[in-house]
Amino acid sequence: TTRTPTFLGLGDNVDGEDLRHNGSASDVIVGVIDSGIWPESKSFNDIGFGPVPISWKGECEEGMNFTASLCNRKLIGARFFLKGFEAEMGPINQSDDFRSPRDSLGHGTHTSSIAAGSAVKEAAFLGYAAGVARGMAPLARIAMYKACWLGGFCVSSDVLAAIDKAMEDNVNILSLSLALNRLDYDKDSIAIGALAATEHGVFVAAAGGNDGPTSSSLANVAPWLTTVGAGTLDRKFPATIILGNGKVFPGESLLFQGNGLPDEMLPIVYHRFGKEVEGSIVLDDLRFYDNEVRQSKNGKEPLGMIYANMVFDGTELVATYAQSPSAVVGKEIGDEIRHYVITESNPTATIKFNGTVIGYKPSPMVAGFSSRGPNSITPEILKPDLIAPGVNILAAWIGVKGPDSEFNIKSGTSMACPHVSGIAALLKAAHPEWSPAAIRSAMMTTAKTSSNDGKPILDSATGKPSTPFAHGAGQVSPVSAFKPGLIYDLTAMDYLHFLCASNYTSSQIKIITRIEFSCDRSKEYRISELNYPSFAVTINRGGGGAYTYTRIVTSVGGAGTYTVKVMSDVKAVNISVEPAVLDFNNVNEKRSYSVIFTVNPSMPSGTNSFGSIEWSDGKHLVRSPVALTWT
Amino acid sequence: AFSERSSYVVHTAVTTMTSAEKFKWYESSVKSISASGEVLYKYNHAINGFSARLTPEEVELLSGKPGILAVVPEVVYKLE
Repeated sequence: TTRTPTFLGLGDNVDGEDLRHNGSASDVIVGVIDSGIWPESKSFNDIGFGPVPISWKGECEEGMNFTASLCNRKLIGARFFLKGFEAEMGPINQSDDFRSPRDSLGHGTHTSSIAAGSAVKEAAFLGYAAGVARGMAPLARIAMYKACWLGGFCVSSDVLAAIDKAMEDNVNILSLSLALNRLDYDKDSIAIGALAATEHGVFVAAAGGNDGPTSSSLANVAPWLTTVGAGTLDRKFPATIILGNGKVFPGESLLFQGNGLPDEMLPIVYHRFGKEVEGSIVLDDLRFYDNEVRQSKNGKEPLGMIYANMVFDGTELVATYAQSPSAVVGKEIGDEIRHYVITESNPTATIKFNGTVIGYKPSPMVAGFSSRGPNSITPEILKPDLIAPGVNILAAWIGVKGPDSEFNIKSGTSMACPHVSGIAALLKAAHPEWSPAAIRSAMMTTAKTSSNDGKPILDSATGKPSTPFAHGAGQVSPVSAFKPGLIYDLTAMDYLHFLCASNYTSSQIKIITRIEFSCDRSKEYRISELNYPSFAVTINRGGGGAYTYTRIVTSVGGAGTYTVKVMSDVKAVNISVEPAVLDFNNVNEKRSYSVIFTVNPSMPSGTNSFGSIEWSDGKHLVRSPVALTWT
Repeated sequence: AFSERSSYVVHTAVTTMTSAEKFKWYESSVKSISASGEVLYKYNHAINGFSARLTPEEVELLSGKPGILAVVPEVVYKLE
């Protein structure tokens, strides 16, 4: 990807000091379960790579247009799983897809290069977003597990087979940019497989889904998964729309090849009225976010297009490929243009395109499409865990679909997820002894909650400050995550206790964990005791007014005295922490603390309140988000 | 008969067998309820179990057999 390494503080220079933490990342293997890979992409070149890690047990499977020799010291493995897909959907049409690890959709090539692509100079898409493209962990190795086929569909038996094989192959990180929401854990192959992988020491990141801004729309919400939402970059592709009445509006350019529009004002027609389009700019309504705007109206190419949003009035507009010079505007501006075109007898307009602009403020903003909490399966676990760049992301592309370009720009939580997977690879390299939960904790407690203008992160869907239900702990901040000071760790036993607290039966627990485990009926299991780096409190109307959560923190920064600071946004909640000071004498020492939320139980149902609990020793800031919901 | 079949992920309670023994047991479990039931995958790490193409009647028969924890219908995830 271009820009995101710098935006996240990692820098663009792969040879420079900015990657000082990345020295041993070449031993880390990132497994990506996706639509396959285009091995010829420069993002998968292995120049300068040493032999594959001795732990690697995987293979480069051969198939249609894919030989074992296409793997190298960067792309060390590639497999494909389609028995389940073909059993459900019938044999794949080999003119549409490859019966091999080769990617026909572009998605898997894009995501795997975001996680761990090698550095490629002079990358761009039709001239946009130019720069050095590199993955978050450019020295890590990639293994592709193709389990997603035509239409971007991935059936659970294939996904489970991919996870099974990735574990056998000894990947260290798994990246899953696929989702389906509202699945109970014992019915969800991703959740079940990911728990087995986590117990095996594999860090698993998963996309939170693109069903935002609807509330409770998140997928992949199990507490052993790292759930990733999407944020914007500080990069835009602005366009200016000028109407014949002299009014000027800001918009965003779609990505097109060639020159812009002629200098003169052009006739503008409204697509809804089905007028002739040749020689005109066409104004079209954009009713739903679908990441693919419609092209070519009435079978004739217009000179240019203006897509005017009809749905929400957010300022976030997602760039996509267009055949003719095109721009997108939000609803409010769209309404003004619509009014002008309808009421003026001979309306005219033009669009000026301003290329790629860096440094846009504020950023990040939570993407409107990024799925939102509360967690629909376990409301007491706050999700998403964090956000990462997922809007207008340039990354590697395939040679058979869409525009003829080695790179493409795409948006989605699919693009955010591999940012976190790649950063997890860097953390695994720097701290090989850290568990998957420790790696997630480091990323969450050091995440940024402010944008580049110093103000709280905004939500694109509303234009107002975002909440932890949209951004979780905040935007991943990799350099800080290397030295988190304290971590919240979790073991397999903690997850068993969590399942007991969630009232799963012994049989369901055995399905999810493969372990024969009976919950102790004499013991009171509580989800609030799961040592999670965030707090979600569900308050029942008429219930007790105090909720106690316990946590254990482990010092990974050595000796230090940490004091706590509590932030809360409403007076209906009092948050106290005991003890308020934690002393550590050595690395790996553990200390426990309790948080007591004393609340007014009679707040209206649906009320939310947010805050944070921050521990600091003056050098480290260890921050946990808090979300309270009155049901 | 094939068109009546759907895919299921079958979770089993076998934990003490070797991989080879488990895989053999998975095959024989399906064969015992169906002459034409097809095992898609045998899993070794992610779950204790397998996936198979089964008719609704076969699902009912298999669900009642000792050692079978659950027969879960296939779900379809989507790239995001």
